[in-house]
Amino acid sequence: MAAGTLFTYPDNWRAFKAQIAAQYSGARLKVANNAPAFTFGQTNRTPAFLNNFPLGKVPAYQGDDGFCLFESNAIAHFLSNEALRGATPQAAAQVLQWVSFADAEIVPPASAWVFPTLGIMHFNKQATEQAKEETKKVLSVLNQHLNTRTFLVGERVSLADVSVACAMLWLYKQVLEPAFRQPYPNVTRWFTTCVNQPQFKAVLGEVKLCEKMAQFDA
Amino acid sequence: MAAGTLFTYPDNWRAFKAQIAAQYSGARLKVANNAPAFTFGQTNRTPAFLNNFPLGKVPAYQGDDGFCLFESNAIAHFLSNEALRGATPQAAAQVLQWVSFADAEIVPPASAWVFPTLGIMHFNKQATEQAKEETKKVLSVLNQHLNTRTFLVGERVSLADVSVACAMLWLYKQVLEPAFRQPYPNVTRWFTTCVNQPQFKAVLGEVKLCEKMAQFDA
Amino acid sequence: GLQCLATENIWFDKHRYDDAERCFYEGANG
Repeated sequence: MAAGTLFTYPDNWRAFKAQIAAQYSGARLKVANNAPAFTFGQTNRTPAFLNNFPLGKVPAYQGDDGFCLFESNAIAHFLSNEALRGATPQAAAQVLQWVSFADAEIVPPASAWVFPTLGIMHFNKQATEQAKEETKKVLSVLNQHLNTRTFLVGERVSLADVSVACAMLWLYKQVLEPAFRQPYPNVTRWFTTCVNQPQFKAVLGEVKLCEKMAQFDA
Repeated sequence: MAAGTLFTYPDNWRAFKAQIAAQYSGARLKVANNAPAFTFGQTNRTPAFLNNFPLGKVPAYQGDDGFCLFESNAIAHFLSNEALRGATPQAAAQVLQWVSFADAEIVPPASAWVFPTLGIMHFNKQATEQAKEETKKVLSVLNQHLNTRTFLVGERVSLADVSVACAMLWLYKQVLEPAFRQPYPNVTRWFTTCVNQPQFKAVLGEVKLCEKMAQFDA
Repeated sequence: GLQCLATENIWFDKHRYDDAERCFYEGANG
């Protein structure tokens, strides 16, 4: 059973993937996300940190045995159990499919849309409109896939659900107001099912769905 | 043993990952990359294709048993064998780490730098200069990691090498001229070792390293 | 957390590169 420390900053959706995976597998995970254990911008620039994690990025994982990993998908995979990873070769491949889908198709438009509403990026009307259209396409694909499914792969929660749900956290919290998400009821049903799982709740707490689309915060 | 068809356009580095994996595992892979089997821009817009592959993107894989997969990492993983995927939990996680690294750290600057030289996109001086700096950082990380290693994970070729090498194909062919790559000899040694493996050669053919940095192709 | 999120390296332009690549190879395939 894996045991180690996850270095991250607070409220990092990428770190949540690993933390939720550990909840399912029972891996003993200490989260170092504030002083003195870890201060983002300082600790991850020290030679000791960069020696283990050459990109200086988080989340970063160090096992109690010294085993080091970066890249959130790798850490989440390592901290998972077989059920979460996919118990058959087909299921395991489908899990990886949705994990890649999350990074390639969800994260870029989700970030482009949400970051200005959090006040951490300048607003660009064209970029936001483009991001909204891409998000609609993503939601449409997911809605169709989830029409006859409770979870993305197989009959139970997998890393696919963990990765896609975490990638969509900010969308559902900030901008997917009821009118916008209304055409995609299967996705909202699936997302709500996921975040209400005890293992998700233990990490995310209560996830309140967006009531009114956040706008650019100057 | 997996058997199926890979839909793609010719010379698609993302498809190469899956094709090389199949070479290692012995999976029986038909490549449909031209008429009449597959015409990119037409076949992937048909209802039949979109029913199986809702994003309409390639590469896309359909097993002879009807099993469908999209996202190149998932397809490559499915067509791999245990050695390629990583035989231990640690090795498997390290493989995923480098696969994610390829997508997150290599592909964006590689695209920004190389696309204008292939006439795929307009030239933007600032974007190209930034891409060069990011590429240097990537090469530096890889060079350090490969200082005492022949391959990225363990003692033999893995999906990590396949993914990272394929992501760097255009860099090494188009823009990493001798002067630019001179500070990163371990990376070039590793890359050359990979592309000269019989299984890589069977898919890529002869890979000629860049002699003079390609410039913007109007 | 938000300050740290702002430092994340996101490929905001990905869609432009995807579209350009798609158009290029559609053209190359007639």
